[in-house]
Amino acid sequence: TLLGIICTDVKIAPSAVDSMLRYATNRTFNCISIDGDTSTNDTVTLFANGAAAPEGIQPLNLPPSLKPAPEAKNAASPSSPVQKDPPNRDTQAFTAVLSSFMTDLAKLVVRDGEGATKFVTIRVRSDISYFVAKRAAVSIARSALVKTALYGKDANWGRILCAIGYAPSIMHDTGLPIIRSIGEGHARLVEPERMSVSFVPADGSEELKLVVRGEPEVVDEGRAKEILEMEDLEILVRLDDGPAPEGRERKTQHEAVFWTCDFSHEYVTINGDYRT
Amino acid sequence: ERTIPAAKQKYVPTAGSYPKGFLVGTSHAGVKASNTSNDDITMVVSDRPCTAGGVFTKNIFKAAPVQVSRRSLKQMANEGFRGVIVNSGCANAVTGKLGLEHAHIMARETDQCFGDVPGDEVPPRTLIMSTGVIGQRLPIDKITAAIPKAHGALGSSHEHWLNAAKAICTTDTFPKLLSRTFRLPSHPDTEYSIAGMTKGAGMIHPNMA
Repeated sequence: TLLGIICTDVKIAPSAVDSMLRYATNRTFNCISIDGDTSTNDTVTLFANGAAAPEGIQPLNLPPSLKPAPEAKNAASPSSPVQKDPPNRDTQAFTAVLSSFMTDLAKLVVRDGEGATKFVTIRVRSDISYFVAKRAAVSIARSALVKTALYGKDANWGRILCAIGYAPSIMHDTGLPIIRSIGEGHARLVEPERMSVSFVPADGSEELKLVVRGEPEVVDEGRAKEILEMEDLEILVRLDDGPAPEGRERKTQHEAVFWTCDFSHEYVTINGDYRT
Repeated sequence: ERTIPAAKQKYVPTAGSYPKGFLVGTSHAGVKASNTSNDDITMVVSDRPCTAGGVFTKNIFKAAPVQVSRRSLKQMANEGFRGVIVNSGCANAVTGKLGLEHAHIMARETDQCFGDVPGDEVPPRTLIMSTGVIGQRLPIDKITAAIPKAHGALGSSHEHWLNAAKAICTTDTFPKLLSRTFRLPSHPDTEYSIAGMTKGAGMIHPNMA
């Protein structure tokens, strides 16, 4: 179970606090996975008492004309917590602080995954939408076979592609607005022959390309092992799923980031005997 | 006393900047029978009524504390809250009507620590969280006995916050606590703080709204 308690001495209007928290949650705590199980108790709360605010100052608020975005639209357009005009500068600044703060808290949870030995960032880029990129990232993060390979330091990129390939929303959620907008002819968004996968080392050294546009690279297994020995690892996936001709640089890219860990023997030991 | 693995110690802060007006306290209830010494009750409160928001699991089997807290936030329109009471060791999930009653009792018991006891027609001013084993009843008497002790232990030091972050843990190997200061553009002379603690190590794939 995930629990989170966040307290601040900023003054926030009661009508705005849920929107701020939801917005921050969508890109932070809702973007982590340890074992793929969603608890019955997950809760994150935000308390704001205004104790540090100067006397007479107005509480942080969303402009009255704005309503919180419905959840599906939020997922499709996560760059703003609201639908229209930008909120005032203080609200925007606080929302940025809250999001960054919650990202750091969420990452700590992943670092403490039961039995985990690795902290894995999954970064997926899509030409079409954040939504498509996130679903691919989630599918990789939930794959037990990807996670056991990471534990075993096996650069098994085939399992990564496999996990993207069965991500249900990419193939089937054509009823959602973001998918419908690109037309029936593009219902199948991800073309295996356009996809690329790399490992990005945590030490800033050059990425190790595993697959480029659907074609496997000759992988330097020694280098792969070196990268997989590190505690932190990034898996970078380029879906290359836009309508632009192959090879042309995209102007806009949507990026989903998800954090997960590997899957070890210790996880089974802990959870095979939890009630007692 | 749980020991923190050497590799994880770098994630545990040794100091912090905590928001004004918030106090935290912990106590031992022994919710899980095998826990004979670690604190498992955590209270986080504001010294004045405050704005509160929450995001909750979308799992359809929402635990009793989730249901009660959601209802309180809605009924109170996110204002007038004092804080949150947390127990670790038992999730109070899939526990039926009695579970809901237990969650309500935890909130009321915490409200009583502040003297101002609203009638039953008014929602509690305390939110509730529980974590641990699913499908077992809360040992509510142990918890109600420990709540005043957590209130008695309230404080605002780094040690208080760190102990609170430890007391909400279950299979976690280290307490997860962060704090930060920041300023807002319209009045840059004012320094604000934000602090937070989190727990979780397994059954983690949150989908909250």
